[in-house]
Amino acid sequence: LRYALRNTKVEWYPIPVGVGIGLLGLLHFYRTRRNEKRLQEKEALGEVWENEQPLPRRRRIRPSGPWQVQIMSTLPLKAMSRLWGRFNELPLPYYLRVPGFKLYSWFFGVNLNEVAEPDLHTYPNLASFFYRKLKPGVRPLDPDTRAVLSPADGRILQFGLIERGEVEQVKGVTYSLDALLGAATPSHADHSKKFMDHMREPTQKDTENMIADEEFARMNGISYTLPKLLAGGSSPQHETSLDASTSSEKASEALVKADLARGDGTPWYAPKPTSNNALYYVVIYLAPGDYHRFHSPVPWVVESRRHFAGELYSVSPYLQRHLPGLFTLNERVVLLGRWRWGFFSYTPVGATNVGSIKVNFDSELRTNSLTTDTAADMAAAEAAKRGEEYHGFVEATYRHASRTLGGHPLQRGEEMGGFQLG
Amino acid sequence: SSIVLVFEAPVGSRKSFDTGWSGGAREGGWNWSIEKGQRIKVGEKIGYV
Repeated sequence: LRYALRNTKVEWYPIPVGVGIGLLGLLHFYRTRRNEKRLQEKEALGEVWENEQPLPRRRRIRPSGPWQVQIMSTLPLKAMSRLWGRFNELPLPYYLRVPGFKLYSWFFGVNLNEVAEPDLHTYPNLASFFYRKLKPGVRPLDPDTRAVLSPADGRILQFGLIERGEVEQVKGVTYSLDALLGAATPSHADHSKKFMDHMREPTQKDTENMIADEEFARMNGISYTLPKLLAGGSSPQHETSLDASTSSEKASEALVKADLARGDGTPWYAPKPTSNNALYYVVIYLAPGDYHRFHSPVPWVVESRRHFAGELYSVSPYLQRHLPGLFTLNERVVLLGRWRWGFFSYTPVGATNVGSIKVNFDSELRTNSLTTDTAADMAAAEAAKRGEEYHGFVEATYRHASRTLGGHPLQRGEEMGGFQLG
Repeated sequence: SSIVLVFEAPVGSRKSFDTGWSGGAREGGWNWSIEKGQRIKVGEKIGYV
């Protein structure tokens, strides 16, 4: 043995990244299965103490797909993303910054002439360079005020008309709009109930709030003949509806019920069948070298946001082709609101290499964090305890952001937030 | 990362229904101004009513 150790030539080779990830996935899968088995054995013997019980977890959806996707689904993607984020927040040595960022820019096609801060030394790490600002005026807004503008730099992956509540991903793979945006929840009814309470006791203050509440109720599917508020002024339909509501408590309660499920069975976000409107969608993919802040495509009012903790799969076009319903599995922030033509939603979808989603006007929002994961797990457990279905998201409303508009108003082209590393 | 927009708009031309590309404006309806795979930048037009 001594002879062999002394005389055998040892050569080290790097393991290819793909094999390394695969091995990591297998190891994680093995450890999960072993822990589950041990717990089951202990439970069978009655040896499990209360504090040994694992934290109730959200039911993780195992996606179907080829073996690459299967292995990926066993990886701790969020932990990897957080680690990647921490790594990218480490300050780079001063003299490595310029060559490092130039190399990154060359590899991912960043146009350094557009960057607001031309001195690359000022970016302490890759995370801050990734979230860079652009020079004023390099992204002029289209002068056509009837236009919907691109919210980000990127590539158009898919767009079209939504039929039967389904969004096409790519290559004919579709997913349900309910799965993407979330279905109507009791919280919608709660807001509408509050609105109805105002109706029962109409004080001066309540009267001021009525317009906002009534608009919110409309957005959630009660009427859907929305006033063209952003185009200026309220419509006669708006006033008629408000008067009619104040007259009868019975009618108000009917509206609450209609908020959750319309009589004709159409989903809550769908345009009213009698209107001449339809739902359209567009998917924009941001590559690693793109400017990663996102902007408002139209003047609109954000009324609520839903944070789906989800997972953090890559959203590269390759994975979108191979992983059906990718956007409904990933962590995402769904911003719901209305614009001059009715319903409007804006959904930034996270990815492993990006990490967290920031929304400028929502300081409470924390994405890709252990805290929100734990909160989501607890919410799922609480819902299970009550025998209710967990809808998969945590919701917040911006109704008090503006008294007159009932939400947070955004102008066309206004910066809304961005994707950050880690 | 990706951004998905879902919005309500007045119904556009028949061609816009089928392919997304309008090929010509229809008064008051939604019309797309983009093509699949196209590179786009912030502030450029996606479509219009």
